[in-house]
Amino acid sequence: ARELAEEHHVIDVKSLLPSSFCSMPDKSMSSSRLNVVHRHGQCSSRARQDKPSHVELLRQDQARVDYIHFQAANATTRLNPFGGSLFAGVPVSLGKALRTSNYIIIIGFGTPTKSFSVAFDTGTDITWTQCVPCSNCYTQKDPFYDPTQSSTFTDISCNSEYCIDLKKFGCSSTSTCLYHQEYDDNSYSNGSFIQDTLTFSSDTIHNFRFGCGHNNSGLFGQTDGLLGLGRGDVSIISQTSQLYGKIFSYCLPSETNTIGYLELGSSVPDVKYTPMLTNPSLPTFYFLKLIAISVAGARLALSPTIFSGPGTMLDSGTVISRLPPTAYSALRDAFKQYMTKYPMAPPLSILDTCYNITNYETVYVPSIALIFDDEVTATLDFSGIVYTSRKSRMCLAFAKNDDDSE
Amino acid sequence: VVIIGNVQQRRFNIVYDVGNLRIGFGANGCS
Repeated sequence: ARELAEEHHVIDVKSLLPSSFCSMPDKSMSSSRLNVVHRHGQCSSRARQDKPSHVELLRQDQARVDYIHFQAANATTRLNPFGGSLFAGVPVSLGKALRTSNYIIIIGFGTPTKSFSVAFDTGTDITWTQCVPCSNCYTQKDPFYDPTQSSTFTDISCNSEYCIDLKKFGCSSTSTCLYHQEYDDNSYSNGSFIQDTLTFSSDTIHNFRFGCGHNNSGLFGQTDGLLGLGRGDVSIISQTSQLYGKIFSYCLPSETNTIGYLELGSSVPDVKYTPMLTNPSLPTFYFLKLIAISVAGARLALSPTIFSGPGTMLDSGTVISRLPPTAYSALRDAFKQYMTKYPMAPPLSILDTCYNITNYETVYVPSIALIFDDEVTATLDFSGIVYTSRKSRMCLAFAKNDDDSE
Repeated sequence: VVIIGNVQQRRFNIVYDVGNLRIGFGANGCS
């Protein structure tokens, strides 16, 4: 019986669809721990206002992956600073993608502190929020951050090392630092690189350096900006290394009424560790070594080099995992063998293996585990195995890259 | 590159120990 239990999940079909309510506590449990909610779930105040279709969400996800692949293929150690004035047009040079992150947290900027809902992203270093004066800002629910209303705000000189550390920086007419964070479908954030107090849960981080975005455009929904959790010098992880020791953890909730957390500075019990790998050409991202995938308890017959060749990245901002085509085909075939009793349904965007479960109250899906270096096995929650847009379309929640070397 | 996206990360406690260059996974998080 135990062996069978490890082979599959028995899923109540109702649990695959979004819950109609949220039960989120008002306060976090510790001074450096924040609640995490899904941007489009019931625990987000923006759930009804900013709810793109599943096709649009997956299209944005593919755009992000295209961008990551573009960076990997064209990696250089440092881009040229853009210079010039704040509102000068900046050429978009990196293709056609957008980084988007679907999980949000609430942080505070300034003194007295004001709250802002920002997406968090391990694939980005710089933190930014929309900022007064807003010459070109998109609609957000919260009032814009106004540095003139904060007693702890200070400018950063464009000659300072903090400014020069930015991937793309510039100098204003008053010699203050300008930043430019560009994404790829003409999405961007331009503004002043400043410092002010950051409130993270009940912790106060003085002189935190972030972007005060005066000119922002793109598919950011109605979030107030972005929190960068990357490995680079500008990220909150690097800036708070003395305070939190470069350790952070999170749990991303499934799209029901559960909540997650983002915590800086402490580990979590009962976790198994696999080595973190780095790529000097891609200094923002977190890499690790995926060595195998198992379906229903059986490892797929794949060469170990199928994953180690291209490398494996862990990214909080990509929605659907991408596998080499050879590995994806093996996974899909094993999954389909287990799902033969269910009628198939048309593909959903990048998801090509879908089922119509309209006539079922429970479904059985095989367990899937990702196995990392040192045999660290991550047996996926059922919400990580299937992506359900509606009962008539429950899809295997994996997609493939264009070729095995990508 | 192979990318592990956030759908597959759901309900894991994931620890980024950047100083010690290790990443931890713990199941049944977000409870």
